[in-house]
Amino acid sequence: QILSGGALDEGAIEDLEAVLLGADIGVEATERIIERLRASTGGAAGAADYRRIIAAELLLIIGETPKPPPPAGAPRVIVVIGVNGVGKTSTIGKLAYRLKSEGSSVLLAACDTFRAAAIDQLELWAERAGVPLVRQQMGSDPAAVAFDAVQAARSRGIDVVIADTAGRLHTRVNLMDELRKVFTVLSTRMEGVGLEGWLVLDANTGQNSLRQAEAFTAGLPITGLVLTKLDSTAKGGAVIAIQQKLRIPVLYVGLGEGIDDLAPFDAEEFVAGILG
Amino acid sequence: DLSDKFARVFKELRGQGKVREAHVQSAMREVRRALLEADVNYKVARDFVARVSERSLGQAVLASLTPDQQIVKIVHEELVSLLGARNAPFNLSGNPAGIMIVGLQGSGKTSFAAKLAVHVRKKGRRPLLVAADIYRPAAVEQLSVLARQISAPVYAPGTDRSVVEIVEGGVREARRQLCDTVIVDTAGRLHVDRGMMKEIADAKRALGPEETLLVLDSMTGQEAVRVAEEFLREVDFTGVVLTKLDGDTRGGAALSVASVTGKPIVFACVGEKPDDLEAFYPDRMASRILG
Ligand SMILES: Nc1nc2c(ncn2[C@@H]2O[C@H](COP(=O)(O)OP(=O)(O)OP(=O)(O)O)[C@@H](O)[C@H]2O)c(=O)[nH]1
Ligand SMILES: Nc1nc2c(ncn2[C@@H]2O[C@H](COP(=O)(O)OP(=O)(O)OP(=O)(O)O)[C@@H](O)[C@H]2O)c(=O)[nH]1
Ligand SMILES: [Mg+2]
Ligand SMILES: [Mg+2]
Repeated sequence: QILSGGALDEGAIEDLEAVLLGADIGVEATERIIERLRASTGGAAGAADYRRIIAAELLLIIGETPKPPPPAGAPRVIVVIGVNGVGKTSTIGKLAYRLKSEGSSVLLAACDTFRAAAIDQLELWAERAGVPLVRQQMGSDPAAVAFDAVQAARSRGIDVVIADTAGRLHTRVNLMDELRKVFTVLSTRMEGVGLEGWLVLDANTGQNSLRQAEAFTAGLPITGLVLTKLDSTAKGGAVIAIQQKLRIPVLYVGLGEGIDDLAPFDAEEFVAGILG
Repeated sequence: DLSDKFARVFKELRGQGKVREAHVQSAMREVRRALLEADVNYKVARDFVARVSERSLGQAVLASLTPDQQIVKIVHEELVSLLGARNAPFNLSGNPAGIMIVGLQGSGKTSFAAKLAVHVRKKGRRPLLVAADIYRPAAVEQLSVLARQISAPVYAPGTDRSVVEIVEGGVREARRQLCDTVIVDTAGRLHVDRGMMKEIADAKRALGPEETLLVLDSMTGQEAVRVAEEFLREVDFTGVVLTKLDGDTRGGAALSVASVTGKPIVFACVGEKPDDLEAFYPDRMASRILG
């Protein structure tokens, strides 16, 4: 089928639109990408060219957000947040193991003082990673545990504190306030810590990931995203819209349930995963 | 919302005389967009729009003085009929009756097991919880803590036995404790993990359950179709449980799963506590999906 100048291969465009939608990129972001594709390609281009143009576009969106250096201060404190079941606790275990293998000393803070066996779960990960854990009773104040942990890290000269928090839906105002308090206590009562928050998102989640990102980053120092469960068949395309709107980089991806299943985010691999 | 969008479509086109196919096509584009924004799988959305489009091109709409309202009604009706398809009551007739809980990682299975135990107890049954997740750190402890919180017996022999052995042990334990309902919590697994899917098929054979429930996170995106299809093929479930409906996700995954598998959505989870379980209401879900 020969395309005359100016004629677009509508079949190929429809196929690519289906790929983008199927990757959870969302209808608005997909429309814009397809619009720009139509505008930027002349006639006589076909499926392969369209794919290349879209890949470049996605790479521009997802790859252009710079990874900021960790905030100045010691110890470095990473508070891991996100909705229920996305993989916060597992990610912390994997991250502790990775940072330790990269030469940092790490301490974990069990600030999920609510969910059944949450502290036990983190404790097992701490053992696996070979790092110390600071914990209190179930039901204790998460901010108090965080404070304790950072104080312990300070006195022991530990480089990084990673705090696990309870899963919470961003629609629960009281739970979001509780989270804000953890950050406030650390930033106001712990002089000189390098405080940051990482938001964990599940690659299986659809457009709600964007709602989550907007809600969790409002008024909190969120410097990075972790996208888990990319070993599933879901493509995690919701992070495209998140990049466009919030410019927060994806730092790591979760690729399974083992301690080694955490990898630094690779934009090219991610885009290749979407476009196949 | 969709009603307003339709009203605008028909108002804009009103000057062009009687309602025609163009009006309906424009309205259908709005429907498709609303469904995609709600995470309905794009193929499911396409098929759904095709059905609604056909009905909307009938005389009831074209001859109506309020065609936009007619179409909204059709969309809502079609959604409800798909979501409420085959609303079979939850079947608990065996002794012990077995219920197996399966699904992806983190979907809410363990929490749901406790909620289900509370629910069947209200119906006069005596549940035994069975901790068959031998992989996730402290999964057995999690179910044991929940069981203690709701004062229900739990069979949790630890992680040194196989899942099949734990299921068989659970049935024996139910008989021993005079429990008439065995609720088996299993590990989260990927629908494409052949080994893990085989494990659950073997466990199901050992349990011979009356109900196998797929627990699905209501914020699941496009992949909900594939997840449901794989679980249907490898395990064959009897019902679906939607979790985390207390959030603000539109929940289009519900339509995807219902229309692709034809299985009923039997429960809605609306919180973390053992009491946060509701029956599933198709009309409420339809309104939620349409935004
Ligand atoms: N396949 C896969 N499973 C994962 C990944 N990350 C976490 N999981 C699994 O997802 C489930 C939930 O993980 P958790 O670490 O407990 O999640 P969480 O966010 O801490 O959960 P809550 O504290 O209850 O909110 C567990 O079964 C994990 O093994 C991943 O990258 N891939
Ligand atoms: N807000 C809310 N949270 C829920 C709901 N159902 C479960 N959760 C939470 O979601 C998280 C995951 O629940 P689990 O019961 O551990 O999920 P799971 O499917 O057993 O996880 P795996 O065993 O790791 O696959 C926990 O934090 C639960 O408290 C719900 O309906 N609403
Ligand atoms: Mg956790
Ligand atoms: Mg579980």
